[in-house]
Amino acid sequence: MRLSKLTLHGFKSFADRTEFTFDDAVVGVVGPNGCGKSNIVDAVKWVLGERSSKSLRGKEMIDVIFAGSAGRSPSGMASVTLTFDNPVEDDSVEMVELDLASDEDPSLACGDVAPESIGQAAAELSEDASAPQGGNAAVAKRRRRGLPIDADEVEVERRLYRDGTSQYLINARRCRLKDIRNLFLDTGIGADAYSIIEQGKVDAMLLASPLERRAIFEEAA
Amino acid sequence: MRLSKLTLHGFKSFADRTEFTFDDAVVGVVGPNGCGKSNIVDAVKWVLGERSSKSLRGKEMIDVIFAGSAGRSPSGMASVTLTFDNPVEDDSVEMVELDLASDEDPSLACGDVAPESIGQAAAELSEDASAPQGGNAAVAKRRRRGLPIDADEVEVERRLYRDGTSQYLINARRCRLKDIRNLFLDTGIGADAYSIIEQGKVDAMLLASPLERRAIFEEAA
Amino acid sequence: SRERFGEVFETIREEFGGPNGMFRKLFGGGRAEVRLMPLVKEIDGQKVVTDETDLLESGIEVIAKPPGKEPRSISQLSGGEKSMTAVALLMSIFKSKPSCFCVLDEVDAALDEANTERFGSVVRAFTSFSHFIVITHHKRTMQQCDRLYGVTMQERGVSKRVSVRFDQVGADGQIQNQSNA
Amino acid sequence: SRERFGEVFETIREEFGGPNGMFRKLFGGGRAEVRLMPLVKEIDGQKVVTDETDLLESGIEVIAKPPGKEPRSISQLSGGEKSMTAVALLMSIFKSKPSCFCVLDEVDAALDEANTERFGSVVRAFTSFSHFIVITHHKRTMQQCDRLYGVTMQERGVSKRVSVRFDQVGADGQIQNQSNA
Ligand SMILES: Nc1ncnc2c1ncn2[C@@H]1O[C@H](COP(=O)(O)OP(=O)(O)OP(=O)(O)O)[C@@H](O)[C@H]1O
Ligand SMILES: Nc1ncnc2c1ncn2[C@@H]1O[C@H](COP(=O)(O)OP(=O)(O)OP(=O)(O)O)[C@@H](O)[C@H]1O
Ligand SMILES: [Mg+2]
Ligand SMILES: [Mg+2]
Repeated sequence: MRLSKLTLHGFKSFADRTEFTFDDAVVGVVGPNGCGKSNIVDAVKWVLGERSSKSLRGKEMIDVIFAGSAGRSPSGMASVTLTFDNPVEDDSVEMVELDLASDEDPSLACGDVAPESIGQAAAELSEDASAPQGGNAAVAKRRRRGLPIDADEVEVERRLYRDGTSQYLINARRCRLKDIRNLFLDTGIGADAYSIIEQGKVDAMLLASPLERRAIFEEAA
Repeated sequence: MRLSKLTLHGFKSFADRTEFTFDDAVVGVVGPNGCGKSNIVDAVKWVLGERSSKSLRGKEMIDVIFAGSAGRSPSGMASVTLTFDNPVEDDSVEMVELDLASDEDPSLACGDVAPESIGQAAAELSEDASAPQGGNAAVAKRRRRGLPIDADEVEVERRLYRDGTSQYLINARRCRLKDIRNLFLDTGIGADAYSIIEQGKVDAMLLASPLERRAIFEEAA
Repeated sequence: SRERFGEVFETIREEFGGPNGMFRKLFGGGRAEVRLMPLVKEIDGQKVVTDETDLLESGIEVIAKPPGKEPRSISQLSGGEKSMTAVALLMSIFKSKPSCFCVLDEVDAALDEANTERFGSVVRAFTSFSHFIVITHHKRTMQQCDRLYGVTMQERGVSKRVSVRFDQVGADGQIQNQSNA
Repeated sequence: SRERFGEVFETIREEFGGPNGMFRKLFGGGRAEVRLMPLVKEIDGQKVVTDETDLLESGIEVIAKPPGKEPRSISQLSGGEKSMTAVALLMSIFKSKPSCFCVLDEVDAALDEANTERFGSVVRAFTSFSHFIVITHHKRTMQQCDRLYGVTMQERGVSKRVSVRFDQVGADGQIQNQSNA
């Protein structure tokens, strides 16, 4: 599993749709002061579920939407998408417990898999395994992948409209923030994971208290 | 009035006596990471009366004394001296109030002038001005200089011994921290003045609270 | 769980402070260590000191001594020494649990040329674990990248992405002969 | 006193945000301002908002807008923009009350080449007010210095001063052919 693309549209200073592909092992981002490099880092944190506007250097969450410039009017929406290659890693069968009876609208309930694959997973179910009696749990079979979704490509998107409406989507289907968190559980990827070092914060791990450092080590466990 | 020299001896990584002369308008200090450049900034803050060991990046004040290295044993004392050129700025006479009856040992009492010049100042006094009756105040005449000491060169030194004894000296005579503060009153020079920007703290003035910023403006007033 | 934390802690300890650990690689010697330390907790208003060997209750202390030096704590390290120590610790955590990508925003800002070079080669050495997105102003770090993206504001206030080759990044940091490839 | 503060505040305001002020010099345009703002104080447990026009009671707010941009607050500025704004503010305070020397420790760390150049020329322009001691790793800043001192640790753990000419500072930051002049 690897990150293949980042797309920003209307996010901070990226008024136009802008794509960054990551086909190489080390990709450098350069440019003059104030031109938008750290806004890219904010975009990655935001799509992964960052909820504090202060940690995105703004006052309110609306501040992430392109606010206009000398020659442009403000955008109506900010959108950021992370695209992952999610090939089959090996063919061993993995039994996954699906949470089918989510309390929200079923078409939004995503859990570990995007809704259409729930149908797919259920079909595989009847072929091969006996469902545990009672309760909502179902067990499905699928090939092992980096992200627990049965799809070769996984797109994670977050949108925010000027009226304050906020959405999360996995493979173009709406879901909850919890679903995004579940998706990345145990991968080391997250809005405040150790794998994102913000500008000026390289020493943060050294300057943290022994308890805070412990939390970082726990994340890696 | 200008800073002409800085001398460190046994201060942090400067085990040997080291002098930096400042005869030029812009003096650059360069060198690899960890070789002692920021220790020079700590030395300037320290000699001007810095009392917090944390703000000198140590745990206790003793941490400013050379702690030894692979080939050297620790020093017994740390000493830093700032030397100022203090020429007569113009010949206009300035009347200064001297605090002659300090509660400490008179030979340490420095106030605005080093003790031997107190004698000198007093001599000038009898020639020309009538002392206000009663009280300890005396009025002396002297030519105007940048620092209120009647000497062409002013050396300010601070020492710390391993046993914890700490001394301040002006022109080789011991004095109090208060005397150092008086000396630099209204010059913009001080351990936490706006004229010393530490490493990583350039944004401090912007990130400060409106009240803290006010304190910086007041200092310039 | 306790065992899992214990395992991860041991791996990080070895990767960071071991004889062939990241600290010695980045500093060309010296000694470093991560240690468990007791924490002071407040239970029912009483201050209680936890037992440092209790894996689930203790804090983590970092000790770093560059070659030939004996700093009493990491607060005495210089700006560049702190950045290098932090990078060594980050890479050690990474080894115990790599994530598929890592973003580094001007992590080399406080480094001199020699340390910038070492930082770049450590990033290269880790490409078998992860992919890196590195934001930098240092030419030496740019040279270690497989691909460079330039971000400019030709139109004031609006960021635009341009593809850049190393030789196009001018001495003054501006991006020359931009192409929108 | 009230008048004195008022005078100094006016001077700094003009020097920082005026049409020929430091901000516009460093950014080649844009708009900046320092403003008095009401503070919230607690008097006898009651929250009281001070009157912003009361010179002795108000706080100070900084507004900075680089050319063509409309950041809602200084927290939205980039790393380099913040450093340049801070330098502009420092130099404005300096003008209203110069001190005979000023120490700047790696103030140019977050700056790109073009801004490093502007920073160096602002320092040069201020030598009629004060003398500067500038610690830096940037070659461009070194070029603006009248004299360079190298600090090295030839003997591990012990700092030594060497005199250096600009051309002796190697590409890798090390100091070559040192002389103890
Ligand atoms: N919502 C928004 N709309 C438009 N512009 C924005 C928005 N939010 C932030 N900006 C602008 O983005 C700029 C900051 O960009 P960023 O921090 O990414 O710069 P940078 O390339 O990292 O620069 P440096 O090299 O100095 O760190 C600021 O000038 C800010 O005004
Ligand atoms: N009392 C002391 N005795 C000996 N060495 C000390 C003492 N206090 C600090 N040091 C050493 O001084 C070094 C730090 O020096 P300093 O912070 O001045 O480096 P620097 O030249 O500013 O580096 P950088 O370019 O990374 O900022 C540390 O390695 C520290 O161990
Ligand atoms: Mg940035
Ligand atoms: Mg330093």
